[in-house]
Amino acid sequence: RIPEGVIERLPLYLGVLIQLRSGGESTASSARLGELTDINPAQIRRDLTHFGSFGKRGVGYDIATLVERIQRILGADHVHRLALVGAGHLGSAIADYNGLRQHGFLVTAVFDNDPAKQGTHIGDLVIQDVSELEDTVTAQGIEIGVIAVPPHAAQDAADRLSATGIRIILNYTPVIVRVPPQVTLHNTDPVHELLHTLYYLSKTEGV
Amino acid sequence: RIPEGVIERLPLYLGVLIQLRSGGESTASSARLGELTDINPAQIRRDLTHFGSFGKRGVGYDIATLVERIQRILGADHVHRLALVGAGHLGSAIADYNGLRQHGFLVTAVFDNDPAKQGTHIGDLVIQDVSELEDTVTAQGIEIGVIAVPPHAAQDAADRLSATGIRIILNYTPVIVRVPPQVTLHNTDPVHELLHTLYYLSKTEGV
Ligand SMILES: NC(=O)c1ccc[n+]([C@@H]2O[C@H](COP(=O)([O-])OP(=O)(O)OC[C@H]3O[C@@H](n4cnc5c(N)ncnc54)[C@H](O)[C@@H]3O)[C@@H](O)[C@H]2O)c1
Ligand SMILES: NC(=O)c1ccc[n+]([C@@H]2O[C@H](COP(=O)([O-])OP(=O)(O)OC[C@H]3O[C@@H](n4cnc5c(N)ncnc54)[C@H](O)[C@@H]3O)[C@@H](O)[C@H]2O)c1
Repeated sequence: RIPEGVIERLPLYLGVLIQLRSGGESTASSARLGELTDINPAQIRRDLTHFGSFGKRGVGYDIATLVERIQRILGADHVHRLALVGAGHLGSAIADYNGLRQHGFLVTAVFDNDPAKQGTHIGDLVIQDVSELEDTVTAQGIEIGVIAVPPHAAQDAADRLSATGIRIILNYTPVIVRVPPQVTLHNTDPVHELLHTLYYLSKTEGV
Repeated sequence: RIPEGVIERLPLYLGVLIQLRSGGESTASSARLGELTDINPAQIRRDLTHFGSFGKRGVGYDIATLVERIQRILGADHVHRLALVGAGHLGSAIADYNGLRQHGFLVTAVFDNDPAKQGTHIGDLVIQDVSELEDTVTAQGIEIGVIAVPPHAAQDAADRLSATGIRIILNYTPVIVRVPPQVTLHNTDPVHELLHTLYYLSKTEGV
């Protein structure tokens, strides 16, 4: 099997490779990949041998082959459906977010408890009432739930999503929500990193 | 000085303590903090002694004191100003985001290159043209830039922010932007974690 550390780094390689591909490049050296990911090129070469990818001396790696291989390993070669709870400012941005789409993550259902929003559209999705969450998740085989409601409603949204049998929840709210043990919770709150950086800058620069 | 590992964990403790405080609690045990942060309670007790905080047996830690101490250590006891570039769906959500405000991070200027948006308001902020970025960052002493523009405009926004002398940039776009060495860049893209979780779930559950 592929070691844990390598799996951690594969999404970084994938992001960079997709960006190089959309820039029209067809090969990439480990040095170039190292520049864009801030990972040591020797580490990259070691990582890629784990799944039989060998660059040609002087030419580098074939980008299309690498993208295809990494996507297959990570399961990003097929579509994963997302249910989005909260159709406000952030929800509208997430429904349309290319960063998810390019890796096969598709928002296929949007829910909101505001009757004025229900029945209207975000892109080509009709906003449904949260009471339809469970039926829709089952009917569409949705694997991931996204929480984009106001902070006071976050725990309720997490409870409703967990009750559908969904296994992964992406929480955009600043509230720490509790989920049952079989659910993997990801918080996207950028504040932790910001506080950490400020501490270091204040020590070195007196920011 | 406080060890690096402890500094990494302090923002987690702070988030939980602020949430407990807003729930009306005044003390918290290391066991309770451990539940909410998924960190071992013995590790929490060790961490908190680094800055002279000792809980009382059977009572726990005083939440107000801990919050105040951690905020002072991290520099979150005073306001840090943010410049937001991009006043679309995501920008509107960020301008109003309580997760930043509660830690003293205030969006104090918003920029957009769409003439139809310039001069209008997001909350009580007037949307300015990007050409005013440098003057505003200097005049207000802004420390952090936030990129919420479409992917194709991300590098340009990063270049303009870096040129102002700003030291921290928070990039919400899925594009890997390059910044000069004195700028600390944070990407909030949730996709890496999602791909990582999917890999593990597919290994154990055949997701
Ligand atoms: N992680 C980040 O970087 C980040 C950035 C900005 C905002 N946020 C957070 O994202 C969340 C959404 O922010 P926003 O600006 O889009 O808010 P918003 O008010 O524009 O949208 C919230 C939507 O949720 C709906 N809603 C409210 N309660 C609901 C419930 N119980 N069930 C279903 N829908 C419900 C509302 O009707 C509204 O449409 C907030 O919690 C905010 O703190 C996070
Ligand atoms: N990290 C995440 O979780 C996440 C989630 C959703 C969206 N996104 C990303 O956030 C970004 C914004 O998404 P959105 O839905 O708000 O888009 P949007 O189109 O609603 O808003 C973009 C805004 O940027 C402005 N703009 C365009 N070019 C500009 C430039 N050169 N300088 C200044 N302003 C400029 C536009 O006029 C518009 O107001 C996108 O890159 C999207 O991929 C990230």
